[in-house]
Amino acid sequence: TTSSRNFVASYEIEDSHVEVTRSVEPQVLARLESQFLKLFGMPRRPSKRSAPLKVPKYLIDLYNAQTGNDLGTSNLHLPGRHTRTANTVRTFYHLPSSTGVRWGHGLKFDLSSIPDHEKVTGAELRLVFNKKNNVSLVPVGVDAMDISALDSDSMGSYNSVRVLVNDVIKPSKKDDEPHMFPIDTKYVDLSKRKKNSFWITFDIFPAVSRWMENPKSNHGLVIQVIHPNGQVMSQSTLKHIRVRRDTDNLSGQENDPVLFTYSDDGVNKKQRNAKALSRAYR
Amino acid sequence: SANANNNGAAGNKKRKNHRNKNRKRNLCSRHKMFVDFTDVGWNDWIVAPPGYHAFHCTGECPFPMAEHLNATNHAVIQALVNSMNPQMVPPPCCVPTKYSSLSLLYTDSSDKIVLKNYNEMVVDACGC
Repeated sequence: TTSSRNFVASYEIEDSHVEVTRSVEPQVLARLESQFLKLFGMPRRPSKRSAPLKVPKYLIDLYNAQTGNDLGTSNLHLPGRHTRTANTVRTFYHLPSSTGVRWGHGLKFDLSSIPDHEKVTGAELRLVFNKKNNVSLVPVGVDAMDISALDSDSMGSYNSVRVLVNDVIKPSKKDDEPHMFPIDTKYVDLSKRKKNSFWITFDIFPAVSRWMENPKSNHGLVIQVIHPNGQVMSQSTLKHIRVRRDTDNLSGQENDPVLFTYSDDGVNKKQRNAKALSRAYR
Repeated sequence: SANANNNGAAGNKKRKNHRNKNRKRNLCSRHKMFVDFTDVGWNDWIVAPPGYHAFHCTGECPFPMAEHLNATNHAVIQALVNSMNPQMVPPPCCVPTKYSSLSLLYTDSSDKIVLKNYNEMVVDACGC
């Protein structure tokens, strides 16, 4: 906004389409931007990015589903999900440099950027799984395991596994197992999966809800893969796996674990209340 | 002459149609209003859409009002009173009667990717 920009105002007069290009004063543009940011509920404009932004495919699909959907509401149209009045989806990637999670396939997300006035109504963790030779299941991105370093004996040969997501209530001081609370589990039958790589979604709203109430209680999540014989793939069985993660890239890779929060910014509730008051007044 | 009469009648009809067309064009309706995010330099933080089709309403609300003007009962009365005494009350306004929401995909101040729906951002229909 330091220099004036060409602002294209287009409008229609009768049958002819008129496009007027004129230079807008920086102050006017700054005021316009300020109004837009206020409307978007943002205190300031985001900083300029040097690297190209990677938007999760899920979010693009959701955007496409919402666009052109002529519903008279701003609520997200997500059939089968209890997101209620949520109108905002936020994306969070696992913090690779976090020291809070020391055990197993720990994942930690920094949710501090969610504004205080926003009410989180739902949260999902999405993990990519790769099917190797139709027999082994390797969670990709969970602690960014180097698949080439996996010991095939420890992985075993199974067609199905159970994946368990735990909320860490109390972290371990050393390498002991932390106090955890299971919040969601999914049974994955590889024989029914046609694609080699697929996403699995977990409902982690109870954990996120707890973290939002008390941010200090956010010790992350621990993912466990349980084989049919009861063997749990935890740190004890996977400690030989080399942890590999590009710490320079915080924006998230295509296959990184990603957390989506669904929240209601309360703006529409205010508008609804204002309309109801106005009707009552009339 | 017959020819002259025909030309005269045709000419009158043409002029009348032209007048009606002009009048029709000035009636309350939805018009284009678009903000291109690239032009204002916001395309680095707004991922989608590339611009904002907001639309606006403008035009006259004369008496009698056609059905497509979506007039309220009050607007009809106001237009009637205005037609009798323009100094007493102004003509009814042309305003948005139906809105739809807008989905925006952008990065917030902490560089997190956000999808948000905003209520009443796009004018779908106008009326008196």
